[in-house]
Amino acid sequence: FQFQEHAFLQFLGLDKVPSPQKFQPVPYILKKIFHDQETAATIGISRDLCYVKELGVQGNILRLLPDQGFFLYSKNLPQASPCLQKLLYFNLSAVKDEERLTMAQLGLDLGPNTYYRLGPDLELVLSLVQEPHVWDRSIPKPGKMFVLQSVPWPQGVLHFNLLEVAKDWSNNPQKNLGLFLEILVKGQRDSGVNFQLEDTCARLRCSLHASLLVVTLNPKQCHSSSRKRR
Amino acid sequence: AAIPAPKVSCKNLCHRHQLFINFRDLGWHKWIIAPKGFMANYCHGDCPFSLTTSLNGSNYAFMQALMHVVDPAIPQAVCIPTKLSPISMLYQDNDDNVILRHYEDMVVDECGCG
Repeated sequence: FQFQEHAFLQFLGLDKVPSPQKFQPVPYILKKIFHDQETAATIGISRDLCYVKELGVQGNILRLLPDQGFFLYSKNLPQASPCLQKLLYFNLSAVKDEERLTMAQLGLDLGPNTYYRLGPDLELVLSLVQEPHVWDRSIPKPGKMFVLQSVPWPQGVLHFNLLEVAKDWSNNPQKNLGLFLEILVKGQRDSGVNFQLEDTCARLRCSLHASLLVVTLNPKQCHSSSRKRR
Repeated sequence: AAIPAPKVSCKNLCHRHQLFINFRDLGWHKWIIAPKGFMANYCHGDCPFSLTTSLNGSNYAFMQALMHVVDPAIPQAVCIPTKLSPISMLYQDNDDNVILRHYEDMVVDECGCG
């Protein structure tokens, strides 16, 4: 029973059998969308497969891209440098040319929502990297900043809309140099005790997890809904 | 008096045959997160004229079955899906991306003569 594996993989939009080293954590929202769709199909409710009701956007392919960036370490004294500096990079090459991007949501998970060990407030700065990273320079030259936000810590997952940035990266892949994330501990410059700052930053580095949720619509599989409405 | 219908055993008549493909049998459980397998049901069976009205058949199938009786060179009506449902697949690709895709008209729920 020779299973025409290659044909079926192509049908799934894959060119070869994936062989992941380890399973990525599946976020709650993807599991919910999967189960909602399975339940609807099982009980015979027909749903629009080209509209993601749970996210309120059109689309029939959802991808969660893991961050492939790396931490940067400043040469300055702890007080004088941010608690955490990270280059975030997301590989958009899996998105096919014919697909239309309808959502790109950056998720920054700062760690569990535990309140038994309240950390200090944090200041988050997110900017676009517009020049390739030069190795002898400790941090990339930050370009356009688009998030400056202070958050109480621990905060759980923060979400940022990157649709326009992702569209630009998808149309001009050479522009995709990633994002530069800096997190400062509010008032860190006047905190007298080093080890607390160090301990706080080390904990943040361990718990930070970044991902990009991308939703696309494949026009070959999804005819324009306006035609359906007509 | 009713003309006795030819004795056709039910199992030869057009109906849905169930077939479940377990992704583990193909070694795909290593990259498909959910579901565990895929219902590859199919339609198969005869569409004799005498039963086209009851085998969930279309009007066209009734006419084709009638024509087949008149001229056996005309093929019989065929057993085809009459109700389909989509599936969703949650899987991981070679770039460690987690992908959720919906595929419409993938599972055969009902069959009929068409």
